[in-house]
Amino acid sequence: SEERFKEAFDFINARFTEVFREVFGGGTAHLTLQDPKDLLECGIEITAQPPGKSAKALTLLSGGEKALTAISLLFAIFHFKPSPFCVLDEVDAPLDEANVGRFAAMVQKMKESTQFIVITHQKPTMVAADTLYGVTQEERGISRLVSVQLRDAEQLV
Amino acid sequence: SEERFKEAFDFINARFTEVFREVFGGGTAHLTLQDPKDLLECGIEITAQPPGKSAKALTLLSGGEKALTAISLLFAIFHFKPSPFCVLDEVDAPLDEANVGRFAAMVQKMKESTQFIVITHQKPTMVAADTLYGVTQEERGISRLVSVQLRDAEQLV
Amino acid sequence: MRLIALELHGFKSFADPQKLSFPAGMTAVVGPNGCGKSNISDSLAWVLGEQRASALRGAEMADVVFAGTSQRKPMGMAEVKLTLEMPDPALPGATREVVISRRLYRDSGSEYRINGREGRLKDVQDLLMDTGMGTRAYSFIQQGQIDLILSTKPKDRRQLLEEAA
Amino acid sequence: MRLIALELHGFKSFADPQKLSFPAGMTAVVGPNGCGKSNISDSLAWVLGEQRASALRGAEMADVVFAGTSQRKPMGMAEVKLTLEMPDPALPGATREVVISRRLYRDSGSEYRINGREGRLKDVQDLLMDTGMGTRAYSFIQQGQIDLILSTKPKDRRQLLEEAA
Ligand SMILES: Nc1ncnc2c1ncn2[C@@H]1O[C@H](COP(=O)(O)OP(=O)(O)OP(=O)(O)O)[C@@H](O)[C@H]1O
Ligand SMILES: Nc1ncnc2c1ncn2[C@@H]1O[C@H](COP(=O)(O)OP(=O)(O)OP(=O)(O)O)[C@@H](O)[C@H]1O
Ligand SMILES: [Mg+2]
Ligand SMILES: [Mg+2]
Repeated sequence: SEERFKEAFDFINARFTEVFREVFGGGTAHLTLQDPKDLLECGIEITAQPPGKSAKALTLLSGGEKALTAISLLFAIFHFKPSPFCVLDEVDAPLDEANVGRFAAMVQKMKESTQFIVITHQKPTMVAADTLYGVTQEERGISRLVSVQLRDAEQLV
Repeated sequence: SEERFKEAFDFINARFTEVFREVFGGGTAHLTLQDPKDLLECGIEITAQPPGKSAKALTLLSGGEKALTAISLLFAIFHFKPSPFCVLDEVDAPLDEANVGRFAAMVQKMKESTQFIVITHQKPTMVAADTLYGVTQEERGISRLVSVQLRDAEQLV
Repeated sequence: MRLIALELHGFKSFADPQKLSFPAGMTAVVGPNGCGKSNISDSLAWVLGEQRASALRGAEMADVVFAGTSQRKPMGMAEVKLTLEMPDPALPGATREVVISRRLYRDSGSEYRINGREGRLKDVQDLLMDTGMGTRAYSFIQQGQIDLILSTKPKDRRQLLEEAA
Repeated sequence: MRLIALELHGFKSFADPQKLSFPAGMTAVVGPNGCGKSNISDSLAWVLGEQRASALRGAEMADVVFAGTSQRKPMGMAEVKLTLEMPDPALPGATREVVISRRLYRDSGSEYRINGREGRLKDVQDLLMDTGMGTRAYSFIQQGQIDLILSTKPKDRRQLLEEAA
């Protein structure tokens, strides 16, 4: 219904701005309805402006900035209605060391309401995990699982 | 001309197999002409089979395996006709630690004939460089260059 | 509702039976390139009813069956079992364990089972719909796909919010 | 032929004049997310004559002109200068330095200069063609694009080899 969509939109929009500012340490971001008169059909635009920079096309953002902006929007949606679980496959690959740490902190905040399965090569993300599984192919082409401690994981990356 | 294309194709094909086997420690890879009777127009197929595994669709390869396979083909082309320079923007992002090292070694082999500019967040790649530039934004939104030593670079990633 | 365990057997590179148990909170999966991490993600999407081979990086669904190595023959079947904890419709406030399984023989279609009893894809989908899980477009962010949220058309992006609304 | 130096001024986030000198061999460019590394790659493609704004992540070419920050006004012009060492056509066996520059004012087209003398895009393209550089499809692998080599259609992939042949 129109009302439910507007309610979800407003909540997610506010959370998106909040999460973005937190992870970027400032700046601003928001969603815009392309046609507020057509709530049932219109598209949604995204504006994102890292701190100090001028807001321009999303396409001009860097690889890492785009990933963090997308993760911020995803988590804003989760704040409104958590998915029971969420698989994130190497979303931290384009992030620098500081931002991997911020990403890991974001997941830790959300994990009460959502079970996260995070595939990663990055140590700060591993450190944040409650459980760590290593996947190995001791026999070539045959995958096996190993439950690991953090220091073993560092060998496995 | 047909002859020149066939000559390039055969050379690059042989080098592709060689480079692939070297970086994967085995396995096999090759190019195939979709229609050997139509040398001037036909498409080129790629087959890649990491060691021990069965050759299946390229799409089934992992993120890191795809990146390494693509880099192997690119470098095989360079062996035939080096580009004077080549910019590689974070091609090592999906690679695990061991493979980043192999990638860095591949670049070091080719750098006699091609000037490489490699953008990276990965330390083994930085270690392989002859010159290291750091890019910073001390004033927000304003990029400046700094020529750096390796230990400073580790702060900058 | 929460995931309890995932068992793979004959699914892609998981030729031998392997089991992951999920704690509450965050599970990290690590390992070298090509070891099978994304295959685990694929197996979870698959047991929940994914119908598109392309979403699992294959050309056809049979691509998920273990294809053999230089040392081992291909297998004839892939099976994935997912154990979930769900609200018990019969006992308000209580939960029960449900096991969803999917099996694929190379030359036939998929078989689904809920707690061991054969069912159709639709039965699995209905069960998941009740839990608020359904086919949540944002339960899986695949490798290299995080940017898609930003680059989709404004009208497609709307779907993401509609699912939540 | 080899690159000697690249100077940026007013190009994307490089508001102030900045210069990279290239050694022979391998140059690594490092820094945090968003600091300007890929912008350097864009500037090199741009000064060599890139015509598509989309290849530089923009919607229109004016997007490459420094757009200002909360502390600084936008600039009216972007300029990039590339110094190359090339074979000297007049002296076989010898090399000479050539400076290619491209300038863009916000509301007008690009201006090209070769060693300070104004020329057209075509003059720059001809100069590069002689060096075997041209628009080599594989001189630039952009962020996230390495897989494209594998996922292009077989006939498009052919072009990559044709350029080398
Ligand atoms: N049906 C199959 N049978 C056997 N092996 C398969 C099958 N399908 C895929 N594979 C293999 O699984 C491997 C890919 O695994 P996966 O994508 O899970 O790797 P990954 O751990 O995610 O690696 P990365 O870190 O590079 O992303 C490939 O080597 C592929 O050949
Ligand atoms: N015309 C412009 N004026 C000012 N800033 C710009 C302009 N165009 C792009 N930018 C800014 O440049 C930054 C992107 O820089 P770039 O893509 O080079 O980052 P990067 O160092 O490659 O980062 P990453 O490691 O995340 O890939 C963005 O923050 C963007 O806002
Ligand atoms: Mg993977
Ligand atoms: Mg970049």
